[in-house]
Amino acid sequence: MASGTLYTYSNNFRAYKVLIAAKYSGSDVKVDPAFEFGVTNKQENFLKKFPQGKVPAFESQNNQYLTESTAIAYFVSSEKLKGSSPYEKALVQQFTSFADNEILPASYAWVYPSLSIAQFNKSSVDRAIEDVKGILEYLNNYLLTRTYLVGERITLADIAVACSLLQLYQHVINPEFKQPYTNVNRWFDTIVNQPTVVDVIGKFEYCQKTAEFNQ
Amino acid sequence: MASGTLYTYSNNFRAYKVLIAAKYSGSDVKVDPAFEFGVTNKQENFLKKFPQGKVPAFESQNNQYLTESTAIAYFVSSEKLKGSSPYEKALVQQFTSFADNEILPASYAWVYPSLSIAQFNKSSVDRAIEDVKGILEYLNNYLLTRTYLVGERITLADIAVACSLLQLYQHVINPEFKQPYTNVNRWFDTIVNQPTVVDVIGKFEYCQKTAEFNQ
Amino acid sequence: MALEILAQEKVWLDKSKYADAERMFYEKQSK
Repeated sequence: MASGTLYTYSNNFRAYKVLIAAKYSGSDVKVDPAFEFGVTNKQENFLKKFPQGKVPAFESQNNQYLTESTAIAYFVSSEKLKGSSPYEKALVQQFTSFADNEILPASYAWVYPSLSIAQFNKSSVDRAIEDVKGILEYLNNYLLTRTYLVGERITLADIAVACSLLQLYQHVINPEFKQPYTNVNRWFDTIVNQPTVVDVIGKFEYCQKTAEFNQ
Repeated sequence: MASGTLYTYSNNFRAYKVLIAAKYSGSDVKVDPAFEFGVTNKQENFLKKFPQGKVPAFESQNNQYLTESTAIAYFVSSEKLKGSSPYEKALVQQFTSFADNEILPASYAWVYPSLSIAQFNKSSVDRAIEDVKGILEYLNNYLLTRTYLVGERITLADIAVACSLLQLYQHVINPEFKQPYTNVNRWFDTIVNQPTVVDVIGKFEYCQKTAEFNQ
Repeated sequence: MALEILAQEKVWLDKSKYADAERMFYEKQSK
């Protein structure tokens, strides 16, 4: 697995996915402390490596350049994190895709307006809340008989899905909303309290009261 | 690599990704002809296998169930299609993510209003068109010195990115719009005219005139 | 600072609208 430098701003849940995977795998991935979002990723020599100027972006010790957080997470991961059998590997990819394609769009559509970083529009927030309920319902049923999402130990599936849920649990999912989803809450709490995960994201603070939408 | 049954509606560009990958890999993947979108995927025994009722959905010969088109494409693919070195494998994943996370949102936001499948909203269509220009610009520069996206032969990267561009080239990218992107046009034309790809999607018809938006 | 940065990230805020439209279109076609 690859070691190298990760370019990102701090508190980027996409970068957390990479850093947690790297820590579990024992690969040496350092965040560049000099990186300044909006400045560094607009400079000539950054754009030569990463033409789209997007972060997280990864530069391996052998000067290999990579973007897209899920691809970077795989690149720095040990085989153990990717699932053992071909079917488990496929399930890990199913969940990393599910996190990107299903959870994130619902999370953006609820969290961003609640943080006033996107336009508030009642019908689309209500729709996003319904989507989040559907996602938690699905995961809750799936986790009824499972400790982890794939196989008997933590994999990239758990890391990717948990990281994609961070902003929801941190900003909008209050104790009353999450009450019905006991299996997901147990699973999520297990993941964010793993010492390796705490090393990366610190002590996780759950949302106590959902931010009121200022119209 | 896995063989089995794919559940999807016809003309689903996500399913094409799976079927093309399977054909290149020699794995036997059949579309269930009895599947009726909106009916079958709401039935009890389908939902038992695929609780979210989403397609494409895959059932292997060993009764292994999988959703998320990129995960299914990997599951039915030979090693050859996934990239050879660890870095090539990572680049293949970068491009499959890029297709899902960057190309599809821009494609939806331009193509669906133009087909009157989704509401027309001038500012979001204009933004989508700018996003598509950015994507084609990036791919055009990247393909200046390359025949394929990763390594010296076709991989899942080419298949995933080409499939995510199908609706754009078919419905809205007219000859004038695509004129500056000669490397992408050459690459795309190479892919959609591969006999294996023609077997799956048929003869590709390029957009000649962008549909006028009926407000 | 974090919120300003988040605000600069291009995120997919209206996926569900297109996903619904796509589903309805292809359900109709399927019939």
